[in-house]
Amino acid sequence: TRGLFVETFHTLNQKFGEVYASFFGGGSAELVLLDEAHPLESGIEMLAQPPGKGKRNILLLSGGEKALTAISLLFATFLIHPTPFCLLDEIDAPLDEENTRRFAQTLESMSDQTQFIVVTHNKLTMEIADILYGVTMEETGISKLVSVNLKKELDESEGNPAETI
Amino acid sequence: TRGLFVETFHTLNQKFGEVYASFFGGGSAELVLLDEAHPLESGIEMLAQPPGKGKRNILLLSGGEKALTAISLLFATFLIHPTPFCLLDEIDAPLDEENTRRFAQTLESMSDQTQFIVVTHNKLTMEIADILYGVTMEETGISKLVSVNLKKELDESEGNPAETI
Amino acid sequence: MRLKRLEVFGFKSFFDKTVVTFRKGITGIVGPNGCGKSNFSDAILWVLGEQSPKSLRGERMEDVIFSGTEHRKPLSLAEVSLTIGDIANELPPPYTVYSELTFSRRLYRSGESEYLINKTPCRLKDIRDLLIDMGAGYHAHTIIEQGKVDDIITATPMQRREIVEEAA
Amino acid sequence: MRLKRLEVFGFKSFFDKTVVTFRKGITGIVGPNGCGKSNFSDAILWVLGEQSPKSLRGERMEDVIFSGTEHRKPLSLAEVSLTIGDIANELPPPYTVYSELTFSRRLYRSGESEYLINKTPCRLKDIRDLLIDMGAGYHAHTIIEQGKVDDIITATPMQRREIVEEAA
Ligand SMILES: Nc1ncnc2c1ncn2[C@@H]1O[C@H](COP(=O)(O)OP(=O)(O)OP(=O)(O)O)[C@@H](O)[C@H]1O
Ligand SMILES: Nc1ncnc2c1ncn2[C@@H]1O[C@H](COP(=O)(O)OP(=O)(O)OP(=O)(O)O)[C@@H](O)[C@H]1O
Ligand SMILES: [Mg+2]
Ligand SMILES: [Mg+2]
Repeated sequence: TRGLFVETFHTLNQKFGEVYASFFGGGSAELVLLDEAHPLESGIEMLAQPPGKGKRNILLLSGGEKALTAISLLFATFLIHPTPFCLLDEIDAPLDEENTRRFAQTLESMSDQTQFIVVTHNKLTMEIADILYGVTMEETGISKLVSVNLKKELDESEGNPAETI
Repeated sequence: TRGLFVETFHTLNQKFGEVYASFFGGGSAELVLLDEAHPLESGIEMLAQPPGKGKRNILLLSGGEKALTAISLLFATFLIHPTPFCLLDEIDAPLDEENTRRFAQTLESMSDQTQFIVVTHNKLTMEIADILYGVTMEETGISKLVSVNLKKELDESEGNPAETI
Repeated sequence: MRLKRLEVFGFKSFFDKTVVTFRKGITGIVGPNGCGKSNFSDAILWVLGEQSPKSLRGERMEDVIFSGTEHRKPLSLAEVSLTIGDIANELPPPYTVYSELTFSRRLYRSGESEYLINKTPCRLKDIRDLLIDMGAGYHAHTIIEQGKVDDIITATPMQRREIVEEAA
Repeated sequence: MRLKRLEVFGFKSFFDKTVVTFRKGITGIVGPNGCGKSNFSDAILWVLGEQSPKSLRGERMEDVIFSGTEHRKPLSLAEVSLTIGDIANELPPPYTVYSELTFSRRLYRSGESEYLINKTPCRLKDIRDLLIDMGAGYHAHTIIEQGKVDDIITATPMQRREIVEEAA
């Protein structure tokens, strides 16, 4: 399985770099085996360099840059090992408008191979949903789901109830 | 100093409950000394109960509820021990629109005793700023500050440069 | 495989039985702070077999059972069922004939828990094995909880190895 | 007391000397991801005496010195100056006569660091003592870094005690 791991690691790295460059409009990202001689036990370092910026420790990246780098790796793993479904809880919270748009577009392009459930407060992300559910507490402390008509939601209004028995 | 600590703790608790109730429109919040007999060494538990909801562990609160509870305590300490200035970096990120409005209003009401520097992506918070600076990287990797005219910013446009020498 | 339906009853803030149907593509979940969005995602994490109360933001597993509001008494049972359809892979007997599978999980306040497949009691291991047969076994990669997106950035090199190993 | 002006030079992504004036009330800082907003707030945390590189998202303190881009070479000095005015409290000599104070901090790539008050070299302790005299000593409460707002919620009871003690 050593050969298999090294090969998959290599492919993952390639995809990670590609997705990263598509999100940041350039730059590079990679995973590095700290101990190449023992790939099955080695720790893994991560390098990421936004376009035009210097090489430096990933901890010095900004909140939004860290989130987008992590999302690039997540999506890269999906490209190698398609997963049938994925649940994301406010993963777009640290992103600015431009990066939210890029994230939403990429999510949309991947949604024919993966079913996504996305919790969000962001209107740009809501717009790409095929179906939208609003969680409400008409009675305090009791959650209900109502299916929401997006056009109306963006104008801040109600929706018709989902099947709440 | 034991008497002083207990007295301040008591006042802090009172203010914490007040600010919390103003943010959540009711409910209760308090700090509890785990070992009342030794107030100067005791650990401190925190209880918070949004209006109409049951009493339960604060870890079960939502992301937005946790942030708003923490902000209530922060503002309560300012009411007891006014601090000349305070810097908040995207503290409003987990909040929905309604809670962001309440946060912004409270911030505004406290800004005559405390000078605030607020980093935000949220237009509702930008609106209460007395002066707004945009940080840009016209040259990749190099930060510059430009002072922004709020009205123009919300229509997504440029600003005139701050004193960048 | 595809998620078809989720039924939640007595789990966290879902007091009444709630049924949600999923479509292909992207299902969006929206709503104000504290309304139950993350509880909804916790319900999915739980029915797929999550064993750590801490990952469900609780201290004990009983914390997931509806524990009351000002006007409602606590319940003594939490139940979540997840229906999966369009199963492409060949499943082992006795499940080969099914085109849909429903995984259920129940927890009683007494601490007793049950797992079921198509309403027949089973072990957690059976659910886990079937998920792997359907290609959804790496659930660590399929659910990103609130605020946890950049854990892989701040992880140690050995922790990062575990995350990459699951995905690779 | 009130913040009047901040001058940043060679600190993180602030290559050119940047001067910002503060007003009474609320100063908003906005901009896209990665443009330097948190670096700006790190500059304030640093000039007030922060000693832990980790709180500035670095591994060594030298990480705060501008370390280059594709087109610019790294610098060898980071310098931040914070001017404070409207000082209400009585300050100890020799600062009693001043209506404005400027705290500065420099770090050279060699590792050497300097602190200055009104351009006169001093010790970190002098800056810290003056801040307490002006009522701004509890800086732990004055700066909430990105993503850290609910640390008090997830803290242990003893950690929570420390936070409350500083504020009370
Ligand atoms: N066992 C339980 N019984 C009843 N209510 C519960 C239970 N566990 C948690 N809750 C309630 O659920 C609420 C939190 O819901 P949740 O975390 O899903 O909110 P959210 O919609 O994700 O909000 P945010 O946008 O702030 O993240 C809390 O107010 C909490 O009191
Ligand atoms: N010593 C340094 N020299 C040059 N650039 C640096 C240095 N340290 C950090 N940076 C750069 O600063 C950027 C991060 O800036 P910062 O964290 O202030 O962004 P931000 O505006 O807060 O963004 P966000 O909205 O995503 O939080 C990174 O891209 C990093 O490369
Ligand atoms: Mg949530
Ligand atoms: Mg930031």
